[in-house]
Amino acid sequence: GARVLAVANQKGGVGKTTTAINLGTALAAVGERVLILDLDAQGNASTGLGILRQARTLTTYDVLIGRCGIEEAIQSTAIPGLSIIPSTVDLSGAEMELVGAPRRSFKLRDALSAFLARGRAKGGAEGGPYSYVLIDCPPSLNLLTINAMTASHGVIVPLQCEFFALEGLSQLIRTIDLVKGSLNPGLEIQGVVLTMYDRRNNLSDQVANDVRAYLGDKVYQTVIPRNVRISEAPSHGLPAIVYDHRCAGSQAYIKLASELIQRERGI
Amino acid sequence: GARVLAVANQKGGVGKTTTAINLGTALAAVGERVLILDLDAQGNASTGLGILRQARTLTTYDVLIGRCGIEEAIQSTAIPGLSIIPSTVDLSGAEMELVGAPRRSFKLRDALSAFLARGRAKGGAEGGPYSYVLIDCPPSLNLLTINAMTASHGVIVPLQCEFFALEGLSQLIRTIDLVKGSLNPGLEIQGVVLTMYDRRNNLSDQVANDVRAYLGDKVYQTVIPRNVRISEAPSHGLPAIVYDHRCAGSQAYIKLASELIQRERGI
Ligand SMILES: Nc1ncnc2c1ncn2[C@@H]1O[C@H](COP(=O)(O)OP(=O)(O)OP(=O)(O)O)[C@@H](O)[C@H]1O
Ligand SMILES: Nc1ncnc2c1ncn2[C@@H]1O[C@H](COP(=O)(O)OP(=O)(O)OP(=O)(O)O)[C@@H](O)[C@H]1O
Ligand SMILES: [Mg+2]
Ligand SMILES: [Mg+2]
Repeated sequence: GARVLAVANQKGGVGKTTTAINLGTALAAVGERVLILDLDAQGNASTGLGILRQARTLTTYDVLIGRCGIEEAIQSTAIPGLSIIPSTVDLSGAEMELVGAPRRSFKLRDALSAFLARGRAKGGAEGGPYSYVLIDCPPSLNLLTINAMTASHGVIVPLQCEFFALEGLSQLIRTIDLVKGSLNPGLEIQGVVLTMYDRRNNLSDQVANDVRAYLGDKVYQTVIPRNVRISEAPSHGLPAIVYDHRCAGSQAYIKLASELIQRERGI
Repeated sequence: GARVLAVANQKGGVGKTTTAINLGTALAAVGERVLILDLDAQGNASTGLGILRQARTLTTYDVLIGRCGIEEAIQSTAIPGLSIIPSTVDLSGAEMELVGAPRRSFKLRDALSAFLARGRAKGGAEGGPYSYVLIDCPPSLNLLTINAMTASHGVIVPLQCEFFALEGLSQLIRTIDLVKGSLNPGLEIQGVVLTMYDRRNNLSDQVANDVRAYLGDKVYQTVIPRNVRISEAPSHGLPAIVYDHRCAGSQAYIKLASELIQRERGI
């Protein structure tokens, strides 16, 4: 079935969206069928994949409040094999609106299970049309991120090689444990991805060594370097891998995708 | 009286905390009396000013839920003239806890007004012991950021010179207008500060030009360069200005402080 992975870290600006877009594209490039859920009201994953604001008629907000099912909100992207459910700023109201709702933490999980069940009923592949679902989370441990973790098999944690980013890691792990203990017993840390690594900067090495000492094999071997082409790509509505597949950043995300598939096969 | 400024931007990792810490330190260095309110559950401003986790007994969370007044939660820092009310992860529960509370958007404003009134009653200076209050906001437009904007005279917007950061600017301005229209008629954009500017990268120039075309004089002349010493300082619990006052980043924040004072005098 589809493997659902939340891309989460409450620290801001660590590369969650960049990882969801580029890892998703690299997985699609090797034949996986990928769905990205943009669960951030900023809508950066939607923009980075070229979905114009005016084209976001049905969004993750509509799915969460039950106005439509997953399949109605899916849009294709310019990348073969990669689809998305976009987001708009409406999503920032979801938390307040769902506060009193029953099963508020399970809204996304319930919508995904219903979608996959409908796919099976129609005789489709066991996992529905997708082999991977990546959820781009907002910089917060709010109800949206809890929904993503409750709906997921694992969490991919992009970790910027900076001091403040390291500080938040233990809080994030505690939250994953809380969700595992109460809402989603199968949840694991699928992996930690070091991002914006700058070999000219001692701090990057210190953070990388600290994280590997703390989390061992959970940390991917592949490290994503700081690379200006990565930050230029979104202004063209393209993943870095499409905008410039030869640059160091794109090559790192391609390597990350194959390391992820190895890791998933080992499961 | 004390000028209250919220340091806000829902985009993550744009330099909010770095700006609150270093602008606060630079203002204190020229004789202003500064109070920083750490309104982010990550507690990065508290850590960056050397407040250990175990020393955070009374926090902004306690002030918001009315467990104590402002003066009880204030702690001094290693920087003369700079005090802080720290934060802990408890703050991440505040939004859900305050959902049903009366005047939930005014909790911080009410606490600050009561503090300043008590100061005046004791015969203290008109504005209480502080000339500036800087509020470090979380990467979200949630109730905490709304509380900060409702309590403030102006908003300082750190804006990273990157495409995704530019994308969120109009949403942030809409939110400031909403707060101005309903909760705090005196609220203005005090200024936009371009951060992590890298002159080797065309993107920085494009973003800087776009923002200046859009917001004109609201954008500070002073631009904060990307500078590794800035990201190293927090691991020593020191502001960059103290850790290395000669580096380009520190010099930029010192210049920003004097430009801010000029701007405030013009008010
Ligand atoms: N490896 C990299 N090299 C250079 N720039 C990068 C890299 N990864 C991400 N960026 C840039 O850094 C900024 C932050 O990345 P991104 O927006 O993906 O982080 P995020 O964690 O999703 O942020 P938020 O917390 O706001 O959701 C963006 O402008 C992005 O283009
Ligand atoms: N001018 C700069 N040069 C280099 N690094 C910087 C600069 N400003 C900030 N940083 C680093 O970039 C990262 C993001 O900055 P910071 O944490 O201040 O942003 P923020 O907006 O407060 O993030 P969040 O959205 O998580 O609250 C930090 O690791 C910080 O040390
Ligand atoms: Mg993002
Ligand atoms: Mg911050």
